[in-house]
Amino acid sequence: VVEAAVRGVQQAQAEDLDIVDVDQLEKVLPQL
Amino acid sequence: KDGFLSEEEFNLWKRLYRLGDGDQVKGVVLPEPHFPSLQEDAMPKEPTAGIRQLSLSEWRLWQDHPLPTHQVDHSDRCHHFISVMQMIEEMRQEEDECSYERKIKPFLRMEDVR
Amino acid sequence: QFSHRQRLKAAVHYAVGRLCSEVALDKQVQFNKQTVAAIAEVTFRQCENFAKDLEMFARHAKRSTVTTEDVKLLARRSNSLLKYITEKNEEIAQ
Repeated sequence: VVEAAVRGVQQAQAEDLDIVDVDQLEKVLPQL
Repeated sequence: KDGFLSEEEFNLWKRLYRLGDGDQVKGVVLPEPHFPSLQEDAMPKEPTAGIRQLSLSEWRLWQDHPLPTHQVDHSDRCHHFISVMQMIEEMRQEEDECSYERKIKPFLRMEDVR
Repeated sequence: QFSHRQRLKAAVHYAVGRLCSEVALDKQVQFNKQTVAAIAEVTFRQCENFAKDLEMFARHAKRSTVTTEDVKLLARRSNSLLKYITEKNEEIAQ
């Protein structure tokens, strides 16, 4: 769970966002 | 016979399949798995010239429904993944209130959590 | 049977929400509810995979009880995860 959350945060930060939306999670999910 | 290519097969391979200097893409590699939550700050390696790093998320738009199979069905994990991607697709339009939460919350018992 | 599964799902969803809040606090980035729900669903389904694998590992070793050795096998594909799980296991064993 923490891994998914941290990767979601990294993706959001990469997109200059301060909230993790499903769009960000969707990008990290396949590799997770 | 010994598990290696015969001379003839080797030449065929070299001619038809081998990625070489003459090719724009000289090789492919899967992304390195690393776990940031385990404080594993992997140095993002500079992609070496000509080596294409494959992306596991580039085609996610296709990954919200099972694609046709031939003789081997999709695995459980694949079906799980597809259904979560479908779920994400359905939730994408939701503003604040979460449909998943609304359906599941009535079943919450704190003793189950402890 | 249905409500038992739904109760488990609700408990997982609650726990995932708590964990995401901790990460949000630590990283100063928020999670919207849909993201928490998606992580919860991934987690719940992953637990299903784990349960099947653990059962198979135990049966393969001719045991009727799942042990921490089986759990380590779950983490076998990643060195760092295996190392983390092994250390955690030793901590618990003490």
